[in-house]
Amino acid sequence: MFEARLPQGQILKKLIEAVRELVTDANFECKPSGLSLQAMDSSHVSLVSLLMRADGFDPYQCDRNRTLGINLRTLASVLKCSSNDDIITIRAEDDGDSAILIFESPSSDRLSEFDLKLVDIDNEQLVIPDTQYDAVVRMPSAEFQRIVRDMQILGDSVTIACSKDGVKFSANGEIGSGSVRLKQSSAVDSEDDAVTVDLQQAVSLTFALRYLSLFSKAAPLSPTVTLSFSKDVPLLVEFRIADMGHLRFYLAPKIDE
Amino acid sequence: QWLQAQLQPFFPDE
Repeated sequence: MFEARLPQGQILKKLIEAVRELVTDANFECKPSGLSLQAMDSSHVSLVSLLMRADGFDPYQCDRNRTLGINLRTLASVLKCSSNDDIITIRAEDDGDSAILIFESPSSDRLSEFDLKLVDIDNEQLVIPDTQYDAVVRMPSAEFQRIVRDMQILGDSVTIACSKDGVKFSANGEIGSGSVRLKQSSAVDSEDDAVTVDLQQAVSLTFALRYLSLFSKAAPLSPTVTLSFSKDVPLLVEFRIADMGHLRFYLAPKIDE
Repeated sequence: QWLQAQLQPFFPDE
């Protein structure tokens, strides 16, 4: 049997809200080490990679590897039936064709149970190579979300330029052009508010805002986001999930026609 | 003009 109990159930709610517009169906790979998911969007331009380690659950039980194919829109609808402070348990019997979701109120006086039919998903697993990035930018996730939203009024793509001074986002379109420049923080009260640029070499890349906007829906998961860039390789946008794992998005670079 | 590249050439199949 597979059973994973997540005391902070709202993490799962935020996760599924963050990916449901990008990916329709996904295979949850359940292993003794934890839960993972890898899926591309339908146009094969971006990839979602999720990891939730077993030690982030309490308890976590996985006797053998299981693949749970789940429609994320259905899952999102079901998760809306839980409260933000509910404890959420995911359970799957060995010979079952469904995943069971249990929502438990903090005082355990309310228990709801939903049985979700599993779906068969033909999912190709891609191998993500280890990459030494030219630039790694860390910033508040709310700031990332705001910049992506602001740039969308100008055009459908954004150029992100990283230098030792900071990072500059710029867009131009028919109505005009604009940019937002973030300087590296010198002194901040909280590390979560800092903007840092870890630079091997200056880099400037252009990406479709539509996808960055979808990625930025993960902002409620984590106070900070990390953007990793190298010339001619996919952008990595990473949100850490508390102390238990991460949600990563990869986006192929735009190419000059 | 920009073209959005596909992801697969960067990440080979398992």
